[in-house]
Amino acid sequence: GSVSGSHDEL
Amino acid sequence: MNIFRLAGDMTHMFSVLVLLLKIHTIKSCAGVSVKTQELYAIVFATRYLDIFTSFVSIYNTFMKLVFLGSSFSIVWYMRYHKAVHRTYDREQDTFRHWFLVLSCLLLALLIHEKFTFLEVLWTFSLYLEAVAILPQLVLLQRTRNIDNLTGQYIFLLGGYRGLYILNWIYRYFTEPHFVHWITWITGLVQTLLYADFFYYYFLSWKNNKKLN
Repeated sequence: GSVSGSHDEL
Repeated sequence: MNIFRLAGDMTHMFSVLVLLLKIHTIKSCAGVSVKTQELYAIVFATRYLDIFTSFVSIYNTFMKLVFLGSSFSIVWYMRYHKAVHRTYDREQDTFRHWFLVLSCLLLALLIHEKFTFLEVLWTFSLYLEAVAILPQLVLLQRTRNIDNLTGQYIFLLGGYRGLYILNWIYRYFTEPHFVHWITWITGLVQTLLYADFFYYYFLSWKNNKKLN
């Protein structure tokens, strides 16, 4: 998915 | 994924599982603030809105479901389960946490990375998580002594974001352009709020006496 750097964290 | 982030996620998962286990097995929520639990439910609800739209990994989706499920079931137990609700300390758990929600929402409308619905709510969830422990810490100071499970819950909850800070430092040095000031500052504030709890928790562990 197109996640920007910070939104791949919980 | 790096070892700091994995350790952080595991610590966080154990904290909510310790609390859920305590409430489910001994049917007691003594010393636990339902307001902090409600704030955390809101944090996860607003942070994981993209759970169905942007897929990151099985792990990511699984953990989001764990956090959503555990936080809402803890609130349900404390509010609606008769036996558990009886042990809830309503007189002491009086923090006006809706003011926290409102101020974090206003702050998110002012300071955010992108002005989109998901991004503002995601930023709101970061601000709210930073202060979500306040009702619990206030209740802690009013409750004479707390049971081990509640102490362990708070210790693990405070520790997880500390491990995330190590993860951000690691990612800053290993990934170009990995800069997220809002995440870093809120994470630091959140961890610092636990400082005095960690101090007393360490003392009670060192002197092997009850935490109070």
